[in-house]
Amino acid sequence: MRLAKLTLAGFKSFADKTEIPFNEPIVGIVGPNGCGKSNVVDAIKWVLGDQSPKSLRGGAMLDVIFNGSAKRKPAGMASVTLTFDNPVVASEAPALNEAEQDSDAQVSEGSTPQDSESPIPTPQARAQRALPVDTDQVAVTRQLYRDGTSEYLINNQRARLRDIKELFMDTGVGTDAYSIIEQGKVARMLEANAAERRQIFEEAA
Amino acid sequence: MRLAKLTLAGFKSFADKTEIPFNEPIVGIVGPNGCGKSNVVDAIKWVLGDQSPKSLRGGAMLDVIFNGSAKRKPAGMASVTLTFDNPVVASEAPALNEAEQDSDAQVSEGSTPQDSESPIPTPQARAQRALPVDTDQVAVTRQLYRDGTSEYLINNQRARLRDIKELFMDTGVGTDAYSIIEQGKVARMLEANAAERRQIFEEAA
Amino acid sequence: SRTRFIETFEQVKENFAGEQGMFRKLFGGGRAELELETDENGNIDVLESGISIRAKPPGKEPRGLSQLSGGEKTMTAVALLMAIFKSRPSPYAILDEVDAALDEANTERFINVIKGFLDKSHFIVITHHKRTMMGCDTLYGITMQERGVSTRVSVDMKDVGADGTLLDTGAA
Amino acid sequence: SRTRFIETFEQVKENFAGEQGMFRKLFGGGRAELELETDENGNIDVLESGISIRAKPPGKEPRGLSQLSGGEKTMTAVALLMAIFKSRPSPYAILDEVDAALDEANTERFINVIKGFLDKSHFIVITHHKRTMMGCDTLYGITMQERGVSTRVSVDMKDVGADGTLLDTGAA
Ligand SMILES: Nc1ncnc2c1ncn2[C@@H]1O[C@H](COP(=O)(O)OP(=O)(O)OP(=O)(O)O)[C@@H](O)[C@H]1O
Ligand SMILES: Nc1ncnc2c1ncn2[C@@H]1O[C@H](COP(=O)(O)OP(=O)(O)OP(=O)(O)O)[C@@H](O)[C@H]1O
Ligand SMILES: [Mg+2]
Ligand SMILES: [Mg+2]
Repeated sequence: MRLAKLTLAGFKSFADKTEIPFNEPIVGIVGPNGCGKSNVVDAIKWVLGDQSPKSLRGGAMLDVIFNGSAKRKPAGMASVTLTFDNPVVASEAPALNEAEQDSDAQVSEGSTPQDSESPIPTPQARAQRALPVDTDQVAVTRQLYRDGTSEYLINNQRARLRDIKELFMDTGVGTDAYSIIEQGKVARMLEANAAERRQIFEEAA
Repeated sequence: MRLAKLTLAGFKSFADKTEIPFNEPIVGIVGPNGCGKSNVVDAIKWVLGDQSPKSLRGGAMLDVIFNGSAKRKPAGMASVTLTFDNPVVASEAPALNEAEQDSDAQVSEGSTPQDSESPIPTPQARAQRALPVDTDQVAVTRQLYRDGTSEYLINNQRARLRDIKELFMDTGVGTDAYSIIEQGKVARMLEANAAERRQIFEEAA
Repeated sequence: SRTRFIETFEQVKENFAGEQGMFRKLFGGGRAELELETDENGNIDVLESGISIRAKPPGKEPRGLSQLSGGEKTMTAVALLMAIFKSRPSPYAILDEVDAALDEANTERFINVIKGFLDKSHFIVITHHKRTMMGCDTLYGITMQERGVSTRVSVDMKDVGADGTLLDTGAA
Repeated sequence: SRTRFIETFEQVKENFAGEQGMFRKLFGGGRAELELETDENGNIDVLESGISIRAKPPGKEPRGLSQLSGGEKTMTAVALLMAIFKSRPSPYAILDEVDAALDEANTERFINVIKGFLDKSHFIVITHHKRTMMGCDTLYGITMQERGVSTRVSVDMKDVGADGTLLDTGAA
């Protein structure tokens, strides 16, 4: 499972729809001060369910919506989509009893067209994907309107924050301490006291 | 009044006597990570009377003494001297009455040989210096021995911390917030709350 | 969850402070320690106790983390982070100007260590350092051609000046 | 001390947020504000009230200091510092890697602003940025030829690599 791309529209300084592909092992983001690099990090934290305006460097959650510039009016909505690659990884199948095998094969043939290269899941090898959604890509979306209403979507179907959290359970994806290091926070890991450090370990455990 | 030079010996990573002249308007200090650049800043704070081990990035005050390396034994003492230029600045003399004028002229002729260029203070212009010591340079020294005894010196004469503080009263010299910006502290001025910010203003007032 | 915590802790300890651990890799030597703190009676309560770190760059005798320099602290924190990463890989890592305090030699070591993790995850690195940019597989520029509005531009290494500036992007 | 505080505050406010103030100089435009905070009844008690800052880079509408970027925060803090400096000059200023978060264009503006203060004080600047080094009148290198022991070496601009490294100092 890998990050495929990020799409932002109306989120912080990204007034227009902007797409950032992540199709290489190390992607560098560069540019002058104040141009929106750290806003990209905020966008990823936000779409993964971050609920704290302070951790998104704002005062209220509405501060994530583009609030205008010299030539533009404020936007009415902020929308961020994070797309993951979610290929079939053939894995050792536990031996299934006969009846279960038949019903399984039928369901997966019907629901999504498999990649032509990846084999139709034979009863021996059960199609496994890192995310419990049976599609080659999973797009997670979060939207917030000026009136305060917000929505989560998984592959364009409405979902709840709880569904997003469950989707990523035990995959290491989330807004926790060790996979996203915000600007200025790197030396803080050492300056934190022993109990706070424990926090980082608990998230990893 | 200007900074002339800094001399360190046995202070933090400066095991050997090291002199850093400040004879240009902007002096740059460069070098690899961990080589002792910020230790120079600590040395200046320390010699000006900083009493807090924490603000000198240590646990106890003895941590400022060179505590050894792969090939060297720990030093027995740390010594730092900060030398200021303190030239005579002829200034408008308040009209002095006759008796005071005579005794004044005698004192300064006897105590220190004036620079040949600077005029002998005539009764009209009283010799003024930025620091209340009648010498062209003023060297402030602080020493700390392993046994914990410490000493302050002004031009090699023993002094107390109170004398150092009085020496620099109203000159803007000191370890306060706005003339020494430690590593990592620059953005903190903004992150501080309104009351802490006031602190910086009070020191300046 | 008690055994899980101990297991993770021991793994991270080995990945951080071991002979082939991240600390020695990033500093080219030296020694680090990671311990669970004992309480006042000298006992360790796995589910409660804090975590203490000691770091000794090669050839030095620091009396605690506070004596380390800005760059040494960053490298120690990165070593700890990568040690956690090794025992609990995550599909991605996002590092926002983690190299700000590093000199060129340490920036080089930082990039080389990251390259050792690409089998398990990929990295998104925000930087102003030319040396880090050279270590990336692809670069995206975020600029404001119109004041206040961010846009993405593709950047080729040849568009980056010797000091890390984006040439010719016409940022407002 | 009350009048002294008000006098200093008004001077710093003008030096920071005025038309020709430090903020507009460092950002090439925009607007800043410095106010004494009112209490819940709307009164200002000069000897007690806190100080609030607003900063608006040119062409942007931030809703508070927290929305500013890392570089914008540094430039705002430097502007405030220089404004205080202007009203209460000190014979020296020591800046330890103040330019760490700045891109090249802002580093350039930072150095130019410092150069405007040399009649009253002199500056000691610790940096890893080549552009800042180029703005200094003289450079001293602090290296560790012997591990763990700092020594001072004289540095010529030509000894500094394109990326700010000291060439050939043989640091351990
Ligand atoms: N809701 C919003 N609408 C419009 N602009 C916003 C909004 N929120 C933040 N901004 C702007 O985004 C800018 C900050 O962007 P960001 O922190 O991403 O910069 P950066 O590229 O990381 O810069 P640096 O290199 O200095 O860290 C600020 O100038 C801020 O005014
Ligand atoms: N009492 C001491 N005796 C010996 N060495 C010491 C002492 N106190 C601190 N040090 C060493 O000094 C080094 C830190 O130096 P300093 O913080 O000045 O580095 P720096 O040049 O500012 O680096 P950076 O560019 O990373 O900020 C540490 O490696 C520390 O071990
Ligand atoms: Mg940023
Ligand atoms: Mg330093």
